[in-house]
Amino acid sequence: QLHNKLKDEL
Amino acid sequence: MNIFRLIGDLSHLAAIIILLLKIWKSRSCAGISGKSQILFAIVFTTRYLDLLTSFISLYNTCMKVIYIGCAYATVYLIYMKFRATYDGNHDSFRVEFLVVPVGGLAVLINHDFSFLEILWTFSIYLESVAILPQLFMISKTGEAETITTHYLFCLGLYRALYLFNWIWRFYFEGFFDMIAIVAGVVQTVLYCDFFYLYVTKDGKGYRFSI
Repeated sequence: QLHNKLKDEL
Repeated sequence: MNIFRLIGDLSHLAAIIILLLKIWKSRSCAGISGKSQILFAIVFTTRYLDLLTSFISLYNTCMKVIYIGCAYATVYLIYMKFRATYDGNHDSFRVEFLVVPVGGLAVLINHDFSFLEILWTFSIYLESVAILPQLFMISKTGEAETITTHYLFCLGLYRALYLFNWIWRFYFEGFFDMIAIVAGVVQTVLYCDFFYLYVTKDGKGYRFSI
């Protein structure tokens, strides 16, 4: 999903 | 990576280091809420379990290890090494009123009903309210050491910068995460009152009435 891209954030 | 997220991460790192050094050098945790530090340790533990499952970048891995290490070191200093200086009477916020609702919300509102995703969601929600025991303690004692206010300023600034990071990423990369954004707004709003006091009363000591 789109939000999984946010998993590169701390 | 963009400038907002980089400065945000550095501000977060600065806050964590400032607090750890303040307690270590002054050999005292007076005025520091141990409960907030425990909540932050829980936030990092539940959010960074992916350290074991996926490698994103050296920067990502190093920062996560540093955050977790410093969080537990700070909790250790407060509750073990310098526990004689821990002001338990003023650190009286009922954290169960935070953890239970946040836990329930993470199970109800998340992007994906999987173990790691619910833990990540729990960590995002918990982080947004984790500073409350600290702000509550300052309002009870009515004062805060200057170094503590710098710690809080950096901590509040980090998530405010992340809001700009999410605007940047929506505009340039076309995606966003509503859960992270809403929690980030709540987290930043909680600091607004403190930001105002910090900016208007900078310099000669603080009398807070948050």
